[in-house]
Amino acid sequence: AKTDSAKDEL
Amino acid sequence: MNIFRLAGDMTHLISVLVLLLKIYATKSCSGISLKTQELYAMVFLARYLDLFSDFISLYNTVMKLVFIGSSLAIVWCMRYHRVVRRSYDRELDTFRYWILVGACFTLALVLHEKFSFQEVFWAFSIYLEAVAILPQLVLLQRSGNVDNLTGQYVFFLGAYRAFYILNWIYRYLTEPRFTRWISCVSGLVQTALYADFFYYYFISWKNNAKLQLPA
Repeated sequence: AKTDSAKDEL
Repeated sequence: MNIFRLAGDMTHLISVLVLLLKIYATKSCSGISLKTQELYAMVFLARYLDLFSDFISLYNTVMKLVFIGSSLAIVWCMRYHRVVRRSYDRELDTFRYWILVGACFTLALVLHEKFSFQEVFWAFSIYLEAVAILPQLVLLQRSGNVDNLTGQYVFFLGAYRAFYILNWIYRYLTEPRFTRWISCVSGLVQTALYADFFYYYFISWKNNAKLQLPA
């Protein structure tokens, strides 16, 4: 899974 | 995903749909700033460079395609659609936005999470989005009366980032290592720029009057 620093927001 | 972020994305989607409705229903883009639309197209193209490299979720990918597609379609429409382009307020929409683009890119080169191509462009898109509404707000002040759909478009566009601020507060409180200073500070600046618009929008809604921004 992507770490939370990934850009999971739009 | 939390309720604040979902509400923010839906509000953002509504703002795009309202703008598309206005342009297609009235075949007119009067009161709409082409420069703000072009800035938003740059924002999405710079922010979603990871569209094909990082798959996060179907929702994420679909929404990115919707935002990129709609912003490019609106810019195309306002520039080349033979009926719509005639109603573009060319002489009022004169904000020199390349200054904003240059300043935001320079800031992104200095202030970013990681010094990589994708991260610098991501920070650039965050800073640029914070100021992208300026040409539109200037145009609204110059063009005096604002038609309902245009007012609603700007209102939803401003409200979506306010929901995102609640989302960042929620994630900061619930996720141990969550920090997004670049997004948070830019989001606060972005929402603050709408403050006076929200005030006059509320007044017009309360008095059930036409939205009038003071010149």
